[in-house]
Amino acid sequence: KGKSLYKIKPRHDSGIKAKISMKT
Amino acid sequence: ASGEGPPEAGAAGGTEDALSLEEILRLYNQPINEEQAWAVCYQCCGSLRAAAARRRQPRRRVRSAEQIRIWRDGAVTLAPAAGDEGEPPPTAGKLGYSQCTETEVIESLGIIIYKALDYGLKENEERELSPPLEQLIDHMANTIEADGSNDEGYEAADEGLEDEEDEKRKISAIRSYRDVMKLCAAHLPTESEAPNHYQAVCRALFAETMELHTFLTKIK
Repeated sequence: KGKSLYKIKPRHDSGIKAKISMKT
Repeated sequence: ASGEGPPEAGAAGGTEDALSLEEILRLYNQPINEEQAWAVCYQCCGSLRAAAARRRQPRRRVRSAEQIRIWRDGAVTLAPAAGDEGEPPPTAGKLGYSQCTETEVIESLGIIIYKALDYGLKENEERELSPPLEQLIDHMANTIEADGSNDEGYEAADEGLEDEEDEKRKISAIRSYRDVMKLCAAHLPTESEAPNHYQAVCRALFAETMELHTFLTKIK
């Protein structure tokens, strides 16, 4: 309930996940 | 106890007034949705801004989702991390405890919100975020690099002086809680509805999580 679906893609080196990972 | 909101609550149990974002993530075992991310950002920055105006607490980085507390009424506050427990004496100077800048708090909040959106995903997977939310988090998490400055305490001075040019450039530099809140408000069709809307989203997040907790407890 109240949760929307989301798409998953392969992690990209220039993506936000990589950038966030570099910060932590 | 932290001076940031109502009395502290424990783990989800049915009568608490607040849940941590970590508890919510664990209970659902899935990430928050985008609207909840916007709402938590807005509400958390709202409480941080109010606390800063009252100078009631030192600025602390957000270290984990455990610190972000969603209250029954839709408020979102930041609790001290384990290592930050205990308020410093009012007379304590900068040497008394570790302070950080507003941009550093925003940066850490952006990182924790992203992690809540990424919760449960594998290392080689990346969630596709809507461009505005990705841009918000990107700017929050990179604020210090945005222009190399850490302006502090100007937010009251420039109150009400924004014009269209300011609106246009705002995305290029998030330096205050207010900047984050403005971006979150701009995400809505009617910006003036931001306080009520985001409070309602967080109130619903709390209520639905408690409902789920009650249900799971009954099943057990």
